[in-house]
Amino acid sequence: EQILDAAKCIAAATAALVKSASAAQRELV
Amino acid sequence: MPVFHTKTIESILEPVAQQVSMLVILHEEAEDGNAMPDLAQPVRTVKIAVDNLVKVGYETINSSDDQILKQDMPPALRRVDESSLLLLQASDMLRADPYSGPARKKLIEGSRGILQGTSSLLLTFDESEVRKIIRTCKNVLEYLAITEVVERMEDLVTYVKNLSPVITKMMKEVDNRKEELTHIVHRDMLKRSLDQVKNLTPVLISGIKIFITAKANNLGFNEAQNNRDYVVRKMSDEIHEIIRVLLLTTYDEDEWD
Repeated sequence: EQILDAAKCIAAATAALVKSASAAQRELV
Repeated sequence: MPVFHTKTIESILEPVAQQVSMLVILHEEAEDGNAMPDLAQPVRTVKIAVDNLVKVGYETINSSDDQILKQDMPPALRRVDESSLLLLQASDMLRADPYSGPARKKLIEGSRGILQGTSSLLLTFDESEVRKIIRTCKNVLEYLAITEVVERMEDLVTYVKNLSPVITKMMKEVDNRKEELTHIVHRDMLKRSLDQVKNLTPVLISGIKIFITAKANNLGFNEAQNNRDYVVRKMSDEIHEIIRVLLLTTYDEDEWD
């Protein structure tokens, strides 16, 4: 289903974004 | 961690849910924070994915005849879209000030919103798929309800010819759904009811045959009728149980909060 593929793309893109942001925070903790 | 109702939803959302949880924890542990990197590119990638989901979502809405899906999907799409705007704002604010606290909060809010909106969207879509399976189940129930009109062998041939593909379709759809569920108890309940329907189907045909013969010979008519009706009731009960279990979810959107 197209909608599942589109949701997978969002999830992957959001996870990558959040991971980038976390990496910067992690250096401090 | 929240429990996702199906393996598909779990496989899509679990990795991002973990990342968002981690970001929240890190944010809370290091309130002042390090300088954030430039998030413009990953945010743009998210926005492109969101725009595509919104497009595909509205295409799904427009091509569907499911009124509940038509009603429930737009708010989820709006949630995702609005959350992506928060991410864009956060990215702009962080470019101006990599230490900005409000920007970090927007980043978390936007990420959470995308997670929640995508989750609602997938749940809405999943519920619509479940309604399709339930329609197939109800189709079988309709055939079972007319069993009593089968009084001759010719009727039985037609009855079996019509009932078999519908029962096969139902068994296949419910079996696939069973495999999708993350809850073992629900899976086992579906399996038990499916096995019952599978075992009772030949018993039903045999029962109708005995009823037709008993009617023709005027011998043991009441017993044959009672036996046939019992099997019909038993099968109907199992299919109602399948429908009940198909509608069970443990999903609770509040868990995200």
